[in-house]
Amino acid sequence: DLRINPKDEL
Amino acid sequence: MNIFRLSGDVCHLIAIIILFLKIWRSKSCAGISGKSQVLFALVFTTRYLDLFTSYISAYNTVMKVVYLLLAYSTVGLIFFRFRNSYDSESDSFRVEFLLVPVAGLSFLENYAFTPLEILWTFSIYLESVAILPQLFMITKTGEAESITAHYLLFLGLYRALYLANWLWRFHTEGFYDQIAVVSGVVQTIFYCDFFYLYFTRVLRGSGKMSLP
Repeated sequence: DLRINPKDEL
Repeated sequence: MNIFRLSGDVCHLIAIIILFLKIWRSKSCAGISGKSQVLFALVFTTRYLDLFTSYISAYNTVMKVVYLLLAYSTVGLIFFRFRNSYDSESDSFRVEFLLVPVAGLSFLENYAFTPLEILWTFSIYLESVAILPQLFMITKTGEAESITAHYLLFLGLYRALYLANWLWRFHTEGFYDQIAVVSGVVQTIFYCDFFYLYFTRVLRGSGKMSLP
């Protein structure tokens, strides 16, 4: 699975 | 954080504030789709659960709280305080046609099969279609006040600027969030027709934006 993105965006 | 991301967040905040003030000051939510606003509140709720699990920055936390507060306040104005001005007749989009596919897809296509990740994915997919009830309502009533058009302009610009932000981040740091990018493109495409109308009609100064 793709790298879980850091969710640093809104 | 880059200029595209920051200006995108500013546009988003402006849009939400424009809408809230329009309803609050005119004491009416005529022409506003309550369904879209509920969907946006749902988007923020399912996306910002990480408020309780991870701290990214003061800016990130503050913006999430502000978005949530304004979203729920707007829903409150529409369905409680000024509910007699809510035009439920025209706000007839079947949101279950959005929620079911979006929920199904978020279980199928996600980065990890964990509750938080699936809810985040759900919020990303839902946001791309959340404006449809509002756009549908405008086509149904055939017109929109120019303040509503300004709201939609900033709302459409916000995700378009996020697309530029993702291009920039891909170019500078190799960051690539496939789910967010694909959904962001779909979301922005839905506004294209409106952008055309906005720049050809609203800016001509005709007080209302009347659709063909």
